[in-house]
Amino acid sequence: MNAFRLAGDMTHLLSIILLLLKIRATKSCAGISLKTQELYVIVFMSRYLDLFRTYYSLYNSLMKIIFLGTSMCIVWYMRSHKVVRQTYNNDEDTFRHFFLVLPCFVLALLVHRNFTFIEILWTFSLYLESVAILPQLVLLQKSSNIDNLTGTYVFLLGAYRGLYLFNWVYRFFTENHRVRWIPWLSGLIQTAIYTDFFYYYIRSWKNREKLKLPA
Amino acid sequence: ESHSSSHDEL
Repeated sequence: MNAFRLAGDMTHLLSIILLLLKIRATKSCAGISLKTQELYVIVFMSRYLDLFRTYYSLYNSLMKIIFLGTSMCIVWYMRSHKVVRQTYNNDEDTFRHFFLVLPCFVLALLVHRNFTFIEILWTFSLYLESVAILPQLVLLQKSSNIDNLTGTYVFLLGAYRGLYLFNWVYRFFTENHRVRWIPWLSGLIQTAIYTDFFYYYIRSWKNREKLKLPA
Repeated sequence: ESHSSSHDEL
């Protein structure tokens, strides 16, 4: 494993820890999109099916279990915890899952490497992950008051796939020189979706101002 | 073969 990959995974893990910390410490999920969090549960469930089939490493299995467990835990807090769920921005989190899940699934049926159950679900998870942040970004645009933890959570979540892009370039030149269009393009689109957010996040950080996205 | 390069990622 190279440094980019490890940095990407750690950034991803840190983003989730930060979100759980926000929820547990402040007893609030204000500004967090339940739609996005539910999409991540779908992403992890469809991608990590091979947990029971192929063993890569202890690191790999542990991280998969952590991502699955924490994503379900976050959704549970937002839907079922009697204090936290009352802080959820129900009226503003209006994006429909269906419009993301269905096209991604159809695309995975059409564009994939092998027509097998696991491979189709793996491809679907990459397509869905690339757009899963959209409900969260829409919610942030509507929010007049984005707290630091929420802003940093989204920043780290976006940075993680960006670091994976470097990891893929590195692996291309050091390992087997194979082109992997599906993860590469999905990852590129995923990172590009954050571009605007990165710009405003870094600007607010440099100017020590509160983060605000233009509507 | 199909399990190299990207299937071992998260």
